Amino acid sequence: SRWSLMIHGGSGIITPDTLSAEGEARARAALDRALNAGEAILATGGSSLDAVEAAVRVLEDDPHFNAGRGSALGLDGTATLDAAIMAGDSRAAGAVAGVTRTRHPVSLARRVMDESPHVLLAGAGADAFSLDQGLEQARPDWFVIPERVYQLAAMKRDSADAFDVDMKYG
Amino acid sequence: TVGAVARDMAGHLAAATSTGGVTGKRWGRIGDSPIIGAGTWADDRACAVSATGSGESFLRVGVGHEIAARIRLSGESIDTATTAVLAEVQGLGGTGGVIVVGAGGHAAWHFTTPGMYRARTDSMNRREVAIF
Repeated sequence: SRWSLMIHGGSGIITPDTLSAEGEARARAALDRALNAGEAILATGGSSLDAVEAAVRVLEDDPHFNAGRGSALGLDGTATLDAAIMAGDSRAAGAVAGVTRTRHPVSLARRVMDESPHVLLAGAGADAFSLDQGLEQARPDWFVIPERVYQLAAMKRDSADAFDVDMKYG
Repeated sequence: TVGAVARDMAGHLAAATSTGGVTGKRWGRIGDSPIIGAGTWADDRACAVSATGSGESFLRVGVGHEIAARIRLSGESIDTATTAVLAEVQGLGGTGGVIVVGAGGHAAWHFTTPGMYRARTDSMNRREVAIF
């Protein structure tokens, strides 16, 4: 009856010099909430699939992480989101790429796995599937936070490219 | 990028990953997160993996599937397989991290960057949150 859950919120040049004490406290609190969401499922005999979806949804909603609300912005200033989920027993899998209006992209990936014959849906088609499936929608500006606008502006000002910035802003 | 891997009481594994990609991306660039076998993979015969880092390198190595294949086909431990595959990513000039849970419930994280937001909990009452 052993269960186990591990989560991540991204990697990069995350050091005490680049992360404030307040930012660190916020991140730790969000990671704790995500653990609680997954543990509540696993500790009561629930599935690993439901647990990973629940944990990732918490992190998608937290603006500190580069997913869902608080995502890194493309050169055009918009958030286009990617997600995937996979079950180890059946190797069923669902994924979405370049979606713009689903509040929880990981749940859209789950729906692709559960309700479509496909594995990966992308772009406007994936957005349409989300509407068709009745998933919670969000306006594109829901995903955009000032810190990311600033980071994009800094990148443009320094005429860096995505690769450089990726490691700075994760 | 955020992700989770889990093993439930029935012994089944699962993985999930979600991301906004990279700042300043254009031309419809997609990284490894939504690509099954690269940033996200789960197979009860081996392990579940969620990755974060330089998406292009993780794609070219096929990180999730590669870690699982090393465990399944050569009997490597999670730690050995994960370390070796992240070294391949570094060989391509990429850096990042992975979280991995195995069929027996053993979980591990590895990363080649200065930090990774990460946390774990399990039925043995081990609970940890770490960043640096």
